[in-house]
Amino acid sequence: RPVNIPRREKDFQGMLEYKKEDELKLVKNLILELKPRGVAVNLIPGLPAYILFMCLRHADYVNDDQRVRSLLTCTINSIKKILKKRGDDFETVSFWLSNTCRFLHCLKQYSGDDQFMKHNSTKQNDHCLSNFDLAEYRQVLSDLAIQIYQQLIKCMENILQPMIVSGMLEHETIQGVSGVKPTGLRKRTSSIADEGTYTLESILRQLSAFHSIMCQHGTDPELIKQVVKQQFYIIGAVTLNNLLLRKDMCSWSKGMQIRYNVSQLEEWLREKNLMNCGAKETLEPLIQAAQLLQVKKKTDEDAEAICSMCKALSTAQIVKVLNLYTPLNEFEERVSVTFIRTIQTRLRDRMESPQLLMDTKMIYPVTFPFNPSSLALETIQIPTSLNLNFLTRV
Amino acid sequence: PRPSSRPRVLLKAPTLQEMEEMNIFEEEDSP
Repeated sequence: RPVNIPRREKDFQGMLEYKKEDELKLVKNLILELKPRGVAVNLIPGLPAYILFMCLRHADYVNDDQRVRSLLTCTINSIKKILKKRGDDFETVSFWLSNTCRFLHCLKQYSGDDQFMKHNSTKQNDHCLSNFDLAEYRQVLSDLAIQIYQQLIKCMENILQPMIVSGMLEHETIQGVSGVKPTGLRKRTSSIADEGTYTLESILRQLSAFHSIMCQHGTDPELIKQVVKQQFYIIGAVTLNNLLLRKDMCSWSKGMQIRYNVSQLEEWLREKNLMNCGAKETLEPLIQAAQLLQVKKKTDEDAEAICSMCKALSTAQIVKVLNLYTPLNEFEERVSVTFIRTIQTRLRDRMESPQLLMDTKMIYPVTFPFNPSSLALETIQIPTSLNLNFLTRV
Repeated sequence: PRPSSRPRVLLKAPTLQEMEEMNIFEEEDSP
């Protein structure tokens, strides 16, 4: 039920009037006390952003620059405050990332700047800000969105990190491939009890959970793609680093298992229609390491094939895998020192960093491509559950 | 379209850091 006395929609101008003294109450109810898992579940995606923008439009309409500044400062500080308090909760961070981006898109879409008005309806053009140019505030909001994005990545990493080694390397799903443990290797004891061990399935479930939360919050599709690419980078980097440090992970059968796991991750991307987001490419070093475990490593021709295949791996990484390679049965052999020297000679002219391990903390730069909305501001109604009955639709 | 061709006034914005310094939640935050 709308808060206000029903009026014909065409009578509204898509603004929300509020008293100056209600500003703190507005951000308190709409930002600080809004639970993404409670009331917010049933809201239209981005509703808090639209409400804040409609309040801002009214402050602009009455030509009150102090009110515009104050509302923007109050909004930005409240978002920062809630993220300080609940920054480890993926849902909260995702919710405010999508709303901050929507607010930023609104500031562009209704700025009156031609470049952002191309997709506007006539009515939307009528709703552009009349008195103030908020370009500088758009920059501040974009900085804020970058901070929130980085927080989202950290949050996601904290959840994903403990699953990766277990799910991508240790847990074996292909039956009968590595029933025999490499001679002389004991099963590495894990700190996680068997029943608590993460599998590839756990990783896929977690990826789906992240994806579904972001979709539910109306996160821009282009932004979701960047998050997924970063998730895949972390999975690939952590897996490869562990492979490079563990002899028991460098066998023909582990290569097989890793390739199977990678194919499942690719299948997940296909299911979510995310094949073109660059995520698969971030797994390339891991894919090549897995191939390296499986190819023949004896003749000069093998060396040549390896050098042309492993373009995403550094010489240090290739040599390390070859040194760690452990035969599983009597039909296989260790890699000879001569073969490794041949590889080193062939690769000596490569210009690359000598770094062995991948930087698991690296974050790709994020962008927020403009994504205008077709939603008509004058049709927006405020659910009573938001406790904003002090706002008046204008 | 806007009723007049009057240009919009550019509002100078503080940085994120400066905004944080104008603590709007002072009363609430103090112990």
